[in-house]
Amino acid sequence: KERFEGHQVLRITAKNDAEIGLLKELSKQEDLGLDFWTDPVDQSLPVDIRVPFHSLQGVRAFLGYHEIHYEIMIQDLQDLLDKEQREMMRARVLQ
Amino acid sequence: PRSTDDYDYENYHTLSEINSFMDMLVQENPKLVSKLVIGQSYEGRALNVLKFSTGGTKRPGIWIDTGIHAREWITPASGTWFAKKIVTEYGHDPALTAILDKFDIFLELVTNPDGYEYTHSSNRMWRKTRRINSGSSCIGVDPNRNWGTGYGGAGSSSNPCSETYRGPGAYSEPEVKAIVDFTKSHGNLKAFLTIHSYSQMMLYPYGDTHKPCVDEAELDELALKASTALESLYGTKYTYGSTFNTIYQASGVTTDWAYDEGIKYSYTFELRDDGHYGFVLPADQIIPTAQETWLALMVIMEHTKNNPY
Repeated sequence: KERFEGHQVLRITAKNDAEIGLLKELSKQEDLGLDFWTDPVDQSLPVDIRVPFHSLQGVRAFLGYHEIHYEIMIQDLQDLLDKEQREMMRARVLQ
Repeated sequence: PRSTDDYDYENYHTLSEINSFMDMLVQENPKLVSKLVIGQSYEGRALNVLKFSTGGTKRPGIWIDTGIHAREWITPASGTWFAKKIVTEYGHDPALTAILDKFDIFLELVTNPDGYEYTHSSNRMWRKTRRINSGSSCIGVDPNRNWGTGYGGAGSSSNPCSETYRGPGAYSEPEVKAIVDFTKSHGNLKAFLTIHSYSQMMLYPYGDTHKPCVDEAELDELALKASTALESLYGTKYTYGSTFNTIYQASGVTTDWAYDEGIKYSYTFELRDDGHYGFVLPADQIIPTAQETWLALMVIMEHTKNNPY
């Protein structure tokens, strides 16, 4: 079962087309293993990216260098998935 | 659970649990609900559709599907709640009763069962089907890029490793082909609602082109009514518009195909999350999500009933 320890989901708010363009470039870097939950399209829409642990430093550096604003939407994805599993198990036991 | 009253609507469930739910619902409501098997998935799982019908022949129909993208767990969870809502409210809610007295409702709860099973067994973040792509180590096709309308356009990928891989050909995915065959053989579907998560949107054709569809004004006005109804319950804000103009160019998508098949009331829903959980919406939000979405579905179904074409 694939695990997602240390994966973070970043919510990025681009403020202009240039930043959208940079995020599109980022999405083409396959070695980073990024999973775009929402795509860079327009400034009006946030861009959510699941970033594997091994790419976090690089992605944050990229965003920082280009002064692109982001927030951490999910701190550790596996924590959330573990919680989801626990809830499913608990519900079954209660049933 | 021994009955659908005992079913835990406030939690996520495995494929087998959802399948058992469907069988129980049919057993408990034999005059209203039946189960159709419209095909088999790539890995051989049954493609089950619940049919809600109060009788009659050649009645017009309303199609609703959930779970076409495997990781969007909130959608089959909501769909399960819709199914129970229909049997509970028929005969009590005058609006729903009037709809079911004229229309059949078809509800496919797990449109991509291979993918859904895979999200439970191996990779919670899986989105696509589980097709083995010859010549590639990457698995799966995006079933929402595999439809014939606009197939192969720029809003999809030819790369099997992409999350928006369109597949080797239009309708290559049995999960898609089964719906196509069913829709064509039925021949009288009047609304086609496909449910995704999570960016709180209601999208109508087209996705493949910026050109407006012929019925854009009506679809836009109806989306406003539906999203207003949805928002009235918990304040969840939706945006709406054509797929192309609201999010991005998406080619070979369900909604475009259904519209070009002549089904005017064709919408994609993107259910809630407001930027906290994405595809991992906590289970305690299943019922509120389903409740608010139901209000929007009712607006569209009533409009479909009141505006024959």
